[in-house]
Amino acid sequence: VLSKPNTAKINLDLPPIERWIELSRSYSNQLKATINNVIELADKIDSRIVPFVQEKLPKLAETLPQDYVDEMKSISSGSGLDFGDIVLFNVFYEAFSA
Amino acid sequence: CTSIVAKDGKGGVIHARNMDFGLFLGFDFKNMTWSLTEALRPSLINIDFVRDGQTQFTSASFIGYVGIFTAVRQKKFSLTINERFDVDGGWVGIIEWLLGKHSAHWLGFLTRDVFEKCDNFKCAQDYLMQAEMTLVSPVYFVLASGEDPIGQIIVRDREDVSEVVTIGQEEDKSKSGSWFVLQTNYDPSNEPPFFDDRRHPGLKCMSELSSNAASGDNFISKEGLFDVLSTKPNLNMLTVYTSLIDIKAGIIETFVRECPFP
Repeated sequence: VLSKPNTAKINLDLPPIERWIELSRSYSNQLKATINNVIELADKIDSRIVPFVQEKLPKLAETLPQDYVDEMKSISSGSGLDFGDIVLFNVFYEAFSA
Repeated sequence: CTSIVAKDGKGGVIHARNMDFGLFLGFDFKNMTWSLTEALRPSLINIDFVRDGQTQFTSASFIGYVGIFTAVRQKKFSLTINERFDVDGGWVGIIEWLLGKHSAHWLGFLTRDVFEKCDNFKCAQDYLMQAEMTLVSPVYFVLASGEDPIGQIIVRDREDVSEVVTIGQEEDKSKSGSWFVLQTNYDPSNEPPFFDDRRHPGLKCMSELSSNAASGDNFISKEGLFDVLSTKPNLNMLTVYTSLIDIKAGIIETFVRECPFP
């Protein structure tokens, strides 16, 4: 065992667009490191994947459930990371299984 | 991944899991580690989802991820997700989604929906069994009840349930489906491949670490389950964390894990 993670609260009474701002701001460095790693790996598999995803996913994300789209926007807003990268991270189970 | 639901000897079940995460081509030969696994460890966090000042459900998650891989709704149910390696991916689901069919669910949002919408085990079970999914890689849902000693593996394809294994359906106490269910990343009805067999070591540990009540019922403690999940190869270089879920208390105890290069 290396450590035990912290516990955070997400307030579901807030509008989805505000829920994750504070948390993702506090952990923006960890989030950037993780997403950069995901993007690097995707690049290794095929250098066309990341540009395709970054271009298409923000538009396609609008077809996902609106509350979750807003939550991902709040993560993007809090961390300063691109919305497309956040969407990629949230569909990476499917995306990388492919 | 390895997920286990087992009888606790007190009339309920304990739910535990190892989350293994890595990507093909992601091995870092310089440091002899899996780079995604290493990157995910610092971003692990437990999240209490709160409404009206009350925790609705708790998840073990990664910063930036709004979906659910491991979560509990106090006294009601808990859920863990294992990737399913056995089956060819449902590519058609992604293609249909890109072509405009947006009614199917993405995994993370589906599992989050279960916790947003369901207040009991039956609702969660029905939701997980019936929802249409955009799955590229089908999945195992491992579901446990906080009200009855029920643990269940739901083997999901994109549109259907292909198999269900439930505590109590198997008489041989050394097998999954007896007093516990144990799921790695291969279909329960098939043998796992020799190069990634975490099932048989897990089953052996469950037998050796279980206790036997006067009634003849087997059960295991939280510490025993932790030991099972700390035994190689169930603990391996891809293991990011181990979670022990107390469904009645609504608590997920999460441990960031590391397994050195052999």
